[in-house]
Amino acid sequence: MNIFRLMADLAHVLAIVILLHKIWKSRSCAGISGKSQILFALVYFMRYLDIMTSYVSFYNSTMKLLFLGTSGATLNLIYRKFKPSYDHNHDSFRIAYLLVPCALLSLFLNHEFSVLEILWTFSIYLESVAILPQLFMVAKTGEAESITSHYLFALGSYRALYVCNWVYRYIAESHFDLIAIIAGLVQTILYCDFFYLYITKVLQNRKLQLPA
Amino acid sequence: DEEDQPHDEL
Repeated sequence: MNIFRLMADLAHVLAIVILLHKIWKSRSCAGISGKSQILFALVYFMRYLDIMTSYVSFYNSTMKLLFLGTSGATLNLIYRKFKPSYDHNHDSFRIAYLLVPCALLSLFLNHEFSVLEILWTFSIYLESVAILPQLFMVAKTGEAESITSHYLFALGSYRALYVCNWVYRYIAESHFDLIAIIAGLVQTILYCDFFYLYITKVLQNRKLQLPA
Repeated sequence: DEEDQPHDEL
């Protein structure tokens, strides 16, 4: 565990707290892509199946359970409790366009051809693009509430900090995992445009509004 | 060896 990894995980937890708090406080999930949340839930479910087969640390197991639990809770809020506020007309990204290529890629590019390893690989590939329905929704509506922007910034920072963690681990421990690194870079790059808007607009107390 | 290590990241 290094400082980048710890900060990354904390940014991830912060993102989840911001999202759940926003939905709960406003009693609404307007502006939130349920499809991205379905993909994230799928990511955690596929990746953390290893919680039953391998033990890394108390910290790891606790975080895995936290991510599984909170993603289930988020889906419950969006698709059950506050369903009337869910903006499904604007959440029109076709997730099959992400699921199919990720599934095929994980069958061909993996560390080991075993069920758990392929599911882990699939989850890594899927996570890298899971935010696209949300970014697509922001692009379609042309705006995002500040709180949604804070959520996206925290969530984007998480993988960017993991990239720093991987550089650190490569230097300090000669450890590297090419699949995770490349997918993490793709994931971070997808947020770059948003990061730019966040810094130039939201942090100056202006609403995130895209030019028409 | 490397292959048998569990994934230690989240």
